[in-house]
Amino acid sequence: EANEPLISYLDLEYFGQISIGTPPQNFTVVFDTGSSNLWVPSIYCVSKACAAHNQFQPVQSSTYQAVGTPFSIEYGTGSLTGIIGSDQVVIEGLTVSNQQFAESVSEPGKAFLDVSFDGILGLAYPSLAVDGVTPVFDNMMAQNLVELPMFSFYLGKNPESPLGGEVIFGGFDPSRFMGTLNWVPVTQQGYWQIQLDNIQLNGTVVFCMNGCQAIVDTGTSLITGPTKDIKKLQNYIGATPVDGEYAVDCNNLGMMPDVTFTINGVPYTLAAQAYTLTDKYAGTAFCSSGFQGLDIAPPAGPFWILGDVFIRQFYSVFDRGNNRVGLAPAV
Amino acid sequence: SLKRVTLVRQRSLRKVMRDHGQFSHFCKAHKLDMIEYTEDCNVFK
Repeated sequence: EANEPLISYLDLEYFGQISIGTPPQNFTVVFDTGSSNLWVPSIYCVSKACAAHNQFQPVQSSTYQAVGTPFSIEYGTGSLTGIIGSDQVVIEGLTVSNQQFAESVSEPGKAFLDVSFDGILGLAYPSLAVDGVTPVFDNMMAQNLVELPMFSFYLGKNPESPLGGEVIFGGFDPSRFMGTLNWVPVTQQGYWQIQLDNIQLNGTVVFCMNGCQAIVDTGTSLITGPTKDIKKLQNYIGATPVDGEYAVDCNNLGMMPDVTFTINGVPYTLAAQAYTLTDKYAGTAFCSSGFQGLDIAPPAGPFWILGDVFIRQFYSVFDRGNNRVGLAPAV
Repeated sequence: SLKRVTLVRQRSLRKVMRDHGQFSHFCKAHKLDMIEYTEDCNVFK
């Protein structure tokens, strides 16, 4: 049995390009540190969601090899099923040979119909991989395609900026962050899981008083925590239910508390402007809370998820060589 | 020696649905309760 990937596809915003096969077939994927498989829609997929996206055609690839293992991932609105195949995967000039990946033949619900990505490229540890497939980054390391066994994420803060974000394989870019990286040990090698010391509001410890676990997850857009804590947190920041989601008054951002995650003795502070999502709705500004309740059941959970809302503010380096996460304020 | 992959940023599905006034319908259709966090919110797993 494999763990489910944590993917809040409703809020995903950052996407990259990869290609699979010879000649290359292009796909838009989410680079997701919360799962470990690569999957894309198959040409044999019968779901409407597949028809709306790029589909992999194995017969068109001279380097494709069938594997045939059944593949399944459960989502709340259904299940994604498919089979495993093997081919070369190219990511920005890096050619990963003999990469096993899932070709989905059935995709869940109507939600995937409208999403901007074709598939997911998981960057978590091999223990999370469905069917025991070797993850892409593990093959990159094994095939000596990266100088250092690490990758890093920069997620742009400005939605209008031409550079949405950047993943770097093989190291990190000091020009993307301020100061030096603070390294945090990985506590469990599945997700990129770390220890939180506590969570403060305006300097007062309110949650996670005796420490708790968190994962750094680029496949989750918001910051999630146990529902009982998040309900209180929404109350503290003044978020109220509006049309099915928690909203805050955009005029109150200056008065809302800072939220600080203390990690390995270092404070990581998010101002209200960082943990709220500002958008326009019906011609006016609409601010929604960047926090969301999500209970992860034992034995994997409970844990908090530091998603894009956190990573936008803190450049994140994922170091497989030393099993640690590096964090520093993003520029 | 660093391999950079550029990420594009696009409006999330939630925002797109909100633009079209469809988000609350989507929540109802999938029995999502973003406020009370019922177990049906497992869609976000």
